Amino acid sequence: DMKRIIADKARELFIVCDKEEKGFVCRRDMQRLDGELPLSPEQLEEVFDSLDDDGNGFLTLEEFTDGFGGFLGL
Amino acid sequence: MEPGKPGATNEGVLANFFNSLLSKKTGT
Repeated sequence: DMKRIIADKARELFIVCDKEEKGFVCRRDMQRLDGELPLSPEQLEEVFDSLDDDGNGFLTLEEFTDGFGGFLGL
Repeated sequence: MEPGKPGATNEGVLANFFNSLLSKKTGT
């Protein structure tokens, strides 16, 4: 089941951002990826803003999975 | 596509983000 595979993969990637496994990613978590990923702090901020659908400052697994699905063209 | 261009699309940044995460994940 494709949906399930994508959800599983998204979860794996989400945990890279949510190191403490809080269940959400905040801006600070995102900025910690600076140095780990070849993106500038501004780009990480941009990624956060576009994934945080409701703009509440917390990126949930659901929002992350949606963004990942969009990236895959779904 | 011209990397580093100020008007680079949001999608490009997102794609870069997910690609980097994926390669980080498979690289370790």
